[in-house]
Formats: sequence, structure tokens, C-alpha cells
Amino acid sequence: ILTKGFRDARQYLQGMRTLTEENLSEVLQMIRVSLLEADVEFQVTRSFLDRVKEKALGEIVLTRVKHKDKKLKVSPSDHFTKLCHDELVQLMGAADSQLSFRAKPVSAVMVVGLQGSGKTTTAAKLARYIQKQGKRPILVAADIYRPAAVEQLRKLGSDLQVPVFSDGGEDPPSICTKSIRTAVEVGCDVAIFDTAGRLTIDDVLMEELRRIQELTSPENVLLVCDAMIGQESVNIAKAFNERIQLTGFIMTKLDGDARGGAALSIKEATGIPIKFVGMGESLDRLEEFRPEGLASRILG
Amino acid sequence: FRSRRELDEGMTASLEQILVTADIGVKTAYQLLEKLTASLKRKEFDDPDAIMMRLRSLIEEMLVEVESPLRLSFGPEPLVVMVVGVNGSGKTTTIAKIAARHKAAGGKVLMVAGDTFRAAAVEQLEVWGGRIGCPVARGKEGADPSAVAFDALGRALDEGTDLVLVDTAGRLHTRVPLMEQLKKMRRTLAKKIPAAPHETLLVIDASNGQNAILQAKQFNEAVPVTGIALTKLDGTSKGGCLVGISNELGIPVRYIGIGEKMHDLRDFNARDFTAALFA
Ligand SMILES: Nc1nc2c(ncn2[C@@H]2O[C@H](COP(=O)(O)OP(=O)(O)OP(=O)(O)O)[C@@H](O)[C@H]2O)c(=O)[nH]1
Ligand SMILES: Nc1nc2c(ncn2[C@@H]2O[C@H](COP(=O)(O)OP(=O)(O)OP(=O)(O)O)[C@@H](O)[C@H]2O)c(=O)[nH]1
Ligand SMILES: [Mg+2]
Ligand SMILES: [Mg+2]
Repeated sequence: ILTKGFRDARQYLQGMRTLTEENLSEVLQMIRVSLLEADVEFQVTRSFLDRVKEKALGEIVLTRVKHKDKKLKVSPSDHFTKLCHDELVQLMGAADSQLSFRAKPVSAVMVVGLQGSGKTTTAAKLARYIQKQGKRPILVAADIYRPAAVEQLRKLGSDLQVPVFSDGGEDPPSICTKSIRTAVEVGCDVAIFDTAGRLTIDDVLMEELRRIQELTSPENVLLVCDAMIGQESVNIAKAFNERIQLTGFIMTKLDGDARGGAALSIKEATGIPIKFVGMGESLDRLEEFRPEGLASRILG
Repeated sequence: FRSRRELDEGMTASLEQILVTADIGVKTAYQLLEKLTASLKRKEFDDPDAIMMRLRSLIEEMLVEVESPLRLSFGPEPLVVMVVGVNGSGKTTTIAKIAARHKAAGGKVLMVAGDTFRAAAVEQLEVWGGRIGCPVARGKEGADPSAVAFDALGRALDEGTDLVLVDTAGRLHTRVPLMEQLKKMRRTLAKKIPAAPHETLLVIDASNGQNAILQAKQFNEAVPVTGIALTKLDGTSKGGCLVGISNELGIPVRYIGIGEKMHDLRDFNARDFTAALFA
């Protein structure tokens, strides 16, 4: 499904024999609209277009030199689309859904993010994924605030036959620390911490995350981000990253029609790799990140 | 000599940046800037403060049109509010807040656990019911949500309830069978109480970008949406997606959510919202 901005751009270029400085700036403006409507962050959009413009101008010059008035093999419209697509794919980074695991005894995965982004569901999906890799995960109910958060994780754990650790009397850093000991006792080798949703401006809760990280040194710290998120994506990711060192992020709810421009934005602005995407509510709906797939979706 | 019927490029660029980074959307931003240019007096083009004030009042005027708190006027039969929206937007929590407010005002509320699908969705609403002191109508696990809602209305009629708040499962507006389920829920409510649901409240997360407009359009097409609640405005997002939604659909905006506790609900106020957009 070509989004209007890209469709306009392609149509605009259809009739043209070559890409020139003039038609390039028209086309870039159409692409800009498309990217912003896809929720690509404002500054990221600007730097992306600057790079595309630079490459395209460079090619225009090269083309003039090489071809003079010979007919071009590729139409400017296809060529330009490919240029944007390739630049976007490159920005997304290589496919890398690797999680990091220690040799022994227990590795940890800490799942963090804003309220309602899909952490609890994703934590369970990760448990299933990790189980399929032959490991023995334990889910840790570190959200002590949300009504029935523990019940929610227990239910998901039971569907997967993955143990769930919870402790009604403790605070989240103690719960996570204790869970590591329990993991060893019950023969699990990966602990997955499901933390409470929080705002980046909530200093107490951000400090709680830092404390969990300090006490348990999780090998994997994953930001769970809703695909529908708008312009705040970069600020949010940076704020989490500043407090705790993120090792990756997961974009959820990509089974809808949100274009997911936040994925590009976060990667570009922070360098944090996209590890997985959530493609539905059921626990088998976790896919490894493919830059091609996401690039096409953002471009439309 | 430059004709002063145009904002200069620098001004346009910085205004556009303010609007777009607030999630107002690039197309809505263009429309607003055109309107702004058309409304400015000649001498105002040189006055950045005047330009800002005019832009703010344009937006405020637009939002005043949809500022419309939910007037819970009670008749002989219960007022039924069906709450809908995409996954994780804040439906269940918003229901708890509305219930708490109405109970505090002396009303009789029934919350309906119409999300029979998601893990611990019923339990979550029951915890809230316990905190508020408000009954929760529920069915068996995996029960048909419409059946649960139908029975709940029967109970509300029997018990003289003033306000029934029907929670539904989160759903993406692109899932046709789930949108059909919503239509069925609506028809079912009307079978028990012909005017029900008196309000269909769409809950939208303020941190959403342009997808919020698609959500509003699609939900509105499936079940006419009569009100919007914009949640999580206590976060860093300005909720600018509301401007695009209001511009295109004009749906009344009832509430804003400003936190996770039962009192964190406010009636939507266009002036305050607009001021915060520019803060
Ligand atoms: N369609 C779809 N829904 C999802 C996906 N991931 C999660 N959800 C749904 O999103 C809603 C919120 O998910 P949760 O896992 O409760 O989110 P959370 O981040 O743990 O929420 P808090 O703990 O309250 O911050 C639920 O209805 C989930 O079923 C996804 O990839 N696709
Ligand atoms: N900060 C903040 N958090 C909110 C607000 N409203 C809801 N939340 C949080 O958002 C998360 C999701 O809220 P829910 O009420 O479970 O959302 P839902 O739409 O019912 O979710 P599903 O039923 O899974 O689709 C919870 O952690 C809530 O505490 C709000 O106004 N501000
Ligand atoms: Mg959770
Ligand atoms: Mg809910």
C-alpha cells in the first residue's frame, strides 16, 4: 500500500526522464509528508531527507557525466524510491534478534516501557521464544502497582507452562533479586522481569528501574514501545536509556495499521537495535525484526 | 519590499515544528498555518507574539467546538456507557475513574467486565470495584461479552442503577471480526434497553501519533462514537492527535486522564488543553 506521499512522489517522477535538482526538492517534500505522517520523529525526518538529498544529488551529477544524453535504464521514479528504501533499511540496522545469555547460572531480561505498551504480554512472548531455544525461563512479576498485574502474568505463565515468581511483600528491586535465587532453586536459567508501566518523568519509578539494574545486572534490557506512538518516541527512548542502559527495543501492535515510524526514529536517534516486533495478542505473535519489512511499512 | 501577506519562512518553519512535534500532524499543521495567515492583520505579520497568540486561539476555538463534558442526566432507566478503544489505551482504568466520580456524587454505578478475553481483565476490574465500593457484573471466563453485557443491564434495571459502564476488550480497528463483535455488543445492549448505549466512549492514548485519527474513524464507522476520553496526558506527549481527530470528525471530547489513580480524571477543557500544547 503506497502512502499518498510516496504515491505522489512516484507519480510526479513518472513522466520525467531524469532526476534533477528541481524535481528532487519537490519529491523530497512529498516524502517528508509521508514520513511525518508515519510518525517518524521530526529531527530524524530532517536528517534522513538531508542524506537522501545528498545521495540523490551526487547521483544526478554522476549520471550526467556518465550518460550525457543516453537513455537511462532505470526510471527516476523507481530509482528514487529504491534510494529512499535502501537508505531506510540501512538506518534500521542489520537484523539482530540476538538476546544475550550468560553461561551460568541465571541470565536476566528486563522489560520496561510506558503504561499499556505491551510489556506483560511481551514478557510472556519472550518466555515462549526463549523456551523454544531450549532454555528454561521464569517470569518475574515485578509490577506491584497495577490491579491484577500478578494475576495477568500468572495466567500467561500457566498457558505456557512457565513458572511465575511473585512476592506480595517486597518492592520490585527485591522481587527481582529474590527471583534470581528462586530461579536457581527451581532449575531455571533465564529470569524475565515484567516491570510496571511508568512515565519517564516519574523520578521515583525511573530510579526503581535503575535500582533493579544495579542489583541484578540483566544482560538484556528491552524497551517495549507501542507502534502507534507519536513524536515523543525519541525523547522516551532517550530518557529510559539515560537511566538504564537499554540493549534493545521491541515494537508492539504492529499487526495494526500504525506505520511505526517510531522504530526508525528510536534506532536512528539512540542506536538502540530493534530486536523483535509484536504482531498480535497471542503469545506466538512475536517476530524477529526484519529491517526490510519495517522499511517498506514506514515508506508505505 | 516584501508583501506582508505571508509568514516568513523561518516563522513558518518554527510554527510547523511546534505543531508537528506536538503530534498535530503535518497536514493539519498546514491547514492551521493557512488559516493563520488568512486571519492575521497586516501589521501582525511582524509580531511573533501576535502570531503565536492567534495560532493558539485558532486551535482553542476549534477545540471549544468539541468541549462537551458527559452530562450524566438520569432518568428512570440506567444510563449505559460502552467503552471502546485499542489495546492498552486505558479503558478499564478510565471506567474505574468515572465510576469513582459518580459514586462520590451519590450515584449508583455498575461496572461490567465485558472483556472476557484478555488474561486477568475481569480480575483487574474487580480490584477496582473493591477499591471504589462498586459492584462488577461478570460472566464466566471466555463468556460471550454481549451476553455478559445483556445480563448486566438486566441486573441494573432490577437494582435501580443510575450508571452502567461496560468495559470491552482492547482491539485494533483493523480487525474486522473484532469490530463486528463490537457492533453485536451494541445491538445486544439495545435489546435490553432500547436507548442503550447512550454513550459510546472511545478511549485514546495521548502519546499516539497519527494512527489515532485512523482509530477514531474506524471505531466511529463500526459503532457511532459519541465521546472521546484522552488518557495519559500526565506524560510528556501533548496529545496533539486530538486536534486532527477534532478537525476531521468533530466528536465530543469528554474527559482527559491524567494519571493512574481513581481521581485522575478531568472534564476536557479546551483552554487548558491548548495552553498545555504550547507549554
Ligand atoms: N494487537 C496487539 N495487541 C497487543 C500486542 N502486545 C500487547 N497487546 C495488547 O495490548 C494490551 C496491553 O498489553 P499489556 O501486556 O497489558 O501492556 P503492559 O505494558 O504490560 O501494560 P502496563 O503493565 O499497564 O503498563 C493488551 O490488551 C494486550 O493484549 C501486539 O503485539 N498486538
Ligand atoms: N499515566 C497514566 N497511565 C494511565 C492512564 N490511564 C490508564 N493508565 C495506565 O495505562 C495502563 C493500561 O490501562 P488499562 O486500563 O489496563 O487499559 P485498557 O485499555 O483497558 O487495556 P486493554 O484492556 O488491555 O486493552 C495501566 O497501567 C494504567 O494504569 C492515565 O491517564 N495516565
Ligand atoms: Mg503490564
Ligand atoms: Mg482493559
